[in-house]
Amino acid sequence: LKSQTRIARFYRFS
Amino acid sequence: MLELRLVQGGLLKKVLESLKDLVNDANFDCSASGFSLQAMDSSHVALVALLLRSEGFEHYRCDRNLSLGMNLNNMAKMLKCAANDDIVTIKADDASDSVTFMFESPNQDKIADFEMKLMDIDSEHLGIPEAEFQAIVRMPSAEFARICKDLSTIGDTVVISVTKEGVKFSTRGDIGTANIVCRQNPSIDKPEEATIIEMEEPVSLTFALRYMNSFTKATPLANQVTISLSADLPVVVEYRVAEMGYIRFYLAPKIEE
Repeated sequence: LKSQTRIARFYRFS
Repeated sequence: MLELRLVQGGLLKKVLESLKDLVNDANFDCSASGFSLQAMDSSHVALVALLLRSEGFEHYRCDRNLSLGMNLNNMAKMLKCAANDDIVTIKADDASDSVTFMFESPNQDKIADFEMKLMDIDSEHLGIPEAEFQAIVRMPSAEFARICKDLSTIGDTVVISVTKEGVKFSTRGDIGTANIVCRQNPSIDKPEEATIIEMEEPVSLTFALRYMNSFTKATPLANQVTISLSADLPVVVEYRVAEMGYIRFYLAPKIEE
């Protein structure tokens, strides 16, 4: 199974 | 005081039609440089960024930075009342709790104004860095929309794989599997029909088709769509808004649990 990642995980701290 | 006059009012109608199903409420940020928006969908899986540069407006007055919180469904309802060739003006006072949309017919024989209540929206603003992508695919937007629609009748997710052969869109579901390959096609005579692949290295990522289909609501804005991919990063699906800006959709990839 594949789970959906939340977008903020990528951009919150950048 | 904010006053933005857009001769191509139909563009704003199309922008709202492409946003309203993905995002419920959002802040439109107005500054000297332009009219912009950044918002996540309610599941916080997708992000949309809109920019309409001030130079694209016939008249652009924004005395100080202003954030207008709007329900996009309601804004779309109001803009639907404008004709496609109407000139649209957005007006707001600094301290006002409402925004006015004014629609003028091209020959000035009909003028309408619609006032909409603003909302206080507490939204998280994410920082999106400029990224180098492993692969960038530029293709006809209608073709991309067709592929997403077709694949979503078979499965829930799409695997987008870019190799030097082309870009492959694959899905699998209970009834079977589907693979669609689009090869590079420079189409010099009709650039709007071109498929161009810039690839640094092969990349393959999985995304939810439900969101991809939602992004393709922006298809009427542009003949071409740009899909930018890098391993383990959100895909960026970009539609240009005439010469004045863009609407970019970011979607986090699905990962192995």
